[in-house]
Amino acid sequence: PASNLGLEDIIRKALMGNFDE
Amino acid sequence: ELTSEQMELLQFVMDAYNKNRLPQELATKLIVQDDIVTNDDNFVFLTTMATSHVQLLVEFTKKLPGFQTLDHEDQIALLKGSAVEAMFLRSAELFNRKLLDTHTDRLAERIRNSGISQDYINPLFNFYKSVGELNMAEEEYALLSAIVILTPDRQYIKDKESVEKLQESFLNILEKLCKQHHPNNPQHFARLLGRLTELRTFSHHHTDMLMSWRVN
Repeated sequence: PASNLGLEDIIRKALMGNFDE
Repeated sequence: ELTSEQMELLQFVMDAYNKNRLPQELATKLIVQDDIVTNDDNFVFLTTMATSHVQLLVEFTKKLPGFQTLDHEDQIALLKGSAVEAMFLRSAELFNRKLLDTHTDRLAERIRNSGISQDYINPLFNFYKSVGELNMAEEEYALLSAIVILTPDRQYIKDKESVEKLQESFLNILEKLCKQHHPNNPQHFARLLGRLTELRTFSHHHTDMLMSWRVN
C-alpha cells in the first residue's frame, strides 16, 4: 500500500511514470 | 510587460498547474467525510492524501519547461527537498480559496483534530492567514510553487547552476506579474519571497510534527 512507501520511493515511481505498478 | 517567450513559459506552468490539482473526490472527502472516526482511519486517510499530493507535485514538476533536462538524481533531490514546502503552499491555496469559504471551518476543525500538537497547528494557521492576506492570483501560486521546487541550494544537488538558471526564469516572470497585479504595492514581490522563508521553517519542523502526531 501507498502508506508503506517513503517520499523518495513515491517520487522515483512518479518520475518514471509507473506509480501504479 | 512579459516577453512572448515569458508568456509562453507562463502558459506551460499554468497548464501544468491546472492539470494537476487535487482530485475533486479527495478534496470533497477532506471536507465533508464524517465516517473517519478513529485515529487509524485518520492516519490512513491523511497518508493517502499526502501520497496523492506528492504524485501531483511530481506530475506538475515534470511539465515545467527545462526540468526534464536536469540530471535525473538532481530531479529527485529537488523534489525530495521541496515536497513538504510545496505541499504547505498548495494547502494554503486550498485553504484560502473563496470556493471553500463555507468549508474552511470544517477543514480547520479537521486539522485541529488530526492529532498534531497545537504547538505546530497554530503557526500553520498563521501561515495560511498570512498567505491569504497577500491575495495572490492563481499565476502567483503556480509560479511560486515552481520557484520553491527549483531551489538550487537543496541537499545533494550536483549541478546547482542549471537549477539556478531555471529558477531565475520563473522569478523574473513572477516579479513582472506582481507589478502588473499589484501596481499599488511595490513590496508584493518581496512579501511573496518572504513566505518562502516561512515555508522553510515548516519544512524543518515537519519531522517533529509527524513525530508528535504518531506519539499522540
